[in-house]
Amino acid sequence: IRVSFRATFEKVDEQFRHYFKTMFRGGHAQLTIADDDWDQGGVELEAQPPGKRVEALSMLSGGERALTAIALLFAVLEVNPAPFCVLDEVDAALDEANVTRFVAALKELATRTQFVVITHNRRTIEQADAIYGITMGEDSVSRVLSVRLAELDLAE
Amino acid sequence: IRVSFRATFEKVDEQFRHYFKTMFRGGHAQLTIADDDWDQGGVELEAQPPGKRVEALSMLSGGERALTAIALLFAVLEVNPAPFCVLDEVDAALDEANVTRFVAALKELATRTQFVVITHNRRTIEQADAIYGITMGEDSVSRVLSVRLAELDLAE
Amino acid sequence: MHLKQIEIQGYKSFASKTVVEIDPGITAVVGPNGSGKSNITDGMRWVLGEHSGKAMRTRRLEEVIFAGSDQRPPAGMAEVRITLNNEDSWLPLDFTEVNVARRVHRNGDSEFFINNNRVRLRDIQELFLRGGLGPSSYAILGQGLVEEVLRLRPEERRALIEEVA
Amino acid sequence: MHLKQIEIQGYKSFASKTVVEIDPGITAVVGPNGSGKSNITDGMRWVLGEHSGKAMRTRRLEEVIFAGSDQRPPAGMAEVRITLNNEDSWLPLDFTEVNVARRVHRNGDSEFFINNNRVRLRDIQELFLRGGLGPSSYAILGQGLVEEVLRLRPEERRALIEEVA
Ligand SMILES: Nc1ncnc2c1ncn2[C@@H]1O[C@H](COP(=O)(O)OP(=O)(O)OP(=O)(O)O)[C@@H](O)[C@H]1O
Ligand SMILES: Nc1ncnc2c1ncn2[C@@H]1O[C@H](COP(=O)(O)OP(=O)(O)OP(=O)(O)O)[C@@H](O)[C@H]1O
Ligand SMILES: [Mg+2]
Ligand SMILES: [Mg+2]
Repeated sequence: IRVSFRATFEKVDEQFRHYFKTMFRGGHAQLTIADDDWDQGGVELEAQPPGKRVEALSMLSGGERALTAIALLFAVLEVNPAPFCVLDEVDAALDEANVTRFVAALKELATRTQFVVITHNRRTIEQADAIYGITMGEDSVSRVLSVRLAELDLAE
Repeated sequence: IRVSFRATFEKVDEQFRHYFKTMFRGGHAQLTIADDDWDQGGVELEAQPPGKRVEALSMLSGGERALTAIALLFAVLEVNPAPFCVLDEVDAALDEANVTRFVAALKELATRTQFVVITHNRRTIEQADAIYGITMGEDSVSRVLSVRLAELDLAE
Repeated sequence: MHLKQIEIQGYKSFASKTVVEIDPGITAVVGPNGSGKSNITDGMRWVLGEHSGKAMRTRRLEEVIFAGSDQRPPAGMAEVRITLNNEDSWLPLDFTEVNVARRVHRNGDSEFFINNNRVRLRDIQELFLRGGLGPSSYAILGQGLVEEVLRLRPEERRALIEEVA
Repeated sequence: MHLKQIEIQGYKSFASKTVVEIDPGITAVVGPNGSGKSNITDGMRWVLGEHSGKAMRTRRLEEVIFAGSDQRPPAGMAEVRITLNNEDSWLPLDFTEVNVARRVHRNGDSEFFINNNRVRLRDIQELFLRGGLGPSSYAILGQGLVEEVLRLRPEERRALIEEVA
């Protein structure tokens, strides 16, 4: 187990650094093992958006926190691609530029992992291969409007 | 203090019912005093979107929770209008129809309370009387772009 | 392995039988507030073996059953069934197609199925745990939970990486 | 009473002196992720007397001082000053215009001012508490905290209504 934990850790850390730099267009992030104790030590996380001096994760903004967490999720999916993944409004705090970067990375990962993405964000919807609309009827029952075609004209 | 607590409570409850019905276009919400104990009892909150049988607040959706909380905030502001109020992305979970209702109620309250509203939502920005853009420079220092005119052409 | 279909009936706001077919790639799910989108996420976590009421936004597990509305009576049972293409034998089963289902009845009885054979909850959990798809895995991220990984204590983050190993 | 102006200098990401004039009505504040919008909300709560580090997203209160960047040295002091129109005497002071300021220095020293007279933190808190504008009041809702009121225990919600009374 030790080989596989350390080997996995180093791969996830490497991918986390990569996805963080891609999503933030620079900056630096990393995972470290507390007290260099590979058997029991916890995993610490550092994130520095480009140019800034962030002294603690709590200083990151709402959008920066979401983007950092997404970079870590994508790193884990890169190392061990789950067959499918459901993301419920993970892009809610992101501004338009960051949504575009999020979706670009998603499309790359989608060659190996199937994604079901719940979103209100137009830019995310536009990049989907299929779209399902959920409606709540007068009778308070949910129904699915199957709109498989992605060329739905998005009213905005 | 007893007269004023009970009197205030009943006014806030009345306004909460009103704002909830307006925001949800129906349904029912109310505040109740636990054990009818006006001296020490806690304040319970119930919210039923139209047509549904919600057995606990935890069953509400993300957007329904935000809208319910906004209805309570607006009720409190109606009963005791604070001179100014700062709202930081309270509309993030709301869909377009609910944002429109949120902003309509905000404009009514804005005759008595000044609002500073941080938002990424176009529909909220369009209704503002003034807009400030905040940017982060290359030197990681925040600056204000003063765009006082609300007729800024919003790219969308 | 990939997901082919999700069938929901009587689970939360999906009183009527609802079928969602999933293609490879990215499927977007959209709709107004309160329409039932997150109930689909909860349903996915539930069928994969989630047993915590808090994660299901309920106090008792029978509360996942359609509670009724002004116009419809409560349901007697909730069922979620997912169909998976297993041609790559990602799931250690000799089937090219696998379907997994979970039911709960008003009286609290639960039933679990793999290819229509009745199994225990533990069998489903072990089936998916192999590749990081356990009920509380990173692969199903509930609403508002994206930042959760930043709030975890270092030991909890270690458990996440161990799940991946 | 209404807010006329917010001045921020050396507070969080506002290294240079920044002035935001506020009109009556609705003022929208927009900008990319991480640009400094919520730092303005934190600044407002801080000048009104907030003393909890958690609410300020910091561990120690000196962490609100601009920490420096690759291109700029750290600041030695943080200051937020708000100017209020008090023609309606909402604030129990004989001035038609009131300005309230708070400073903190690297060595941890704090200073509080009302119309440029040095006062104590308690004086500022009492001044605003009268009308529900205390530091943790409902009138300043931080990011992600809108649903907080639904998560409160009943006794805590009671305290909210008592603040309004
Ligand atoms: N057991 C149940 N029976 C009937 N309805 C239920 C049940 N459990 C939840 N609901 C209803 O489902 C609705 C919430 O659905 P859900 O959380 O999926 O919404 P959503 O589409 O994700 O909305 P949002 O965009 O606001 O996040 C609530 O209005 C709730 O009343
Ligand atoms: N003491 C400080 N010195 C320098 N920079 C700081 C300090 N405290 C916070 N910051 C920086 O301020 C930025 C966060 O700003 P803020 O939370 O206001 O962003 P925001 O505009 O609200 O973004 P979002 O839209 O993502 O919520 C962080 O990048 C953080 O590094
Ligand atoms: Mg939802
Ligand atoms: Mg913010």
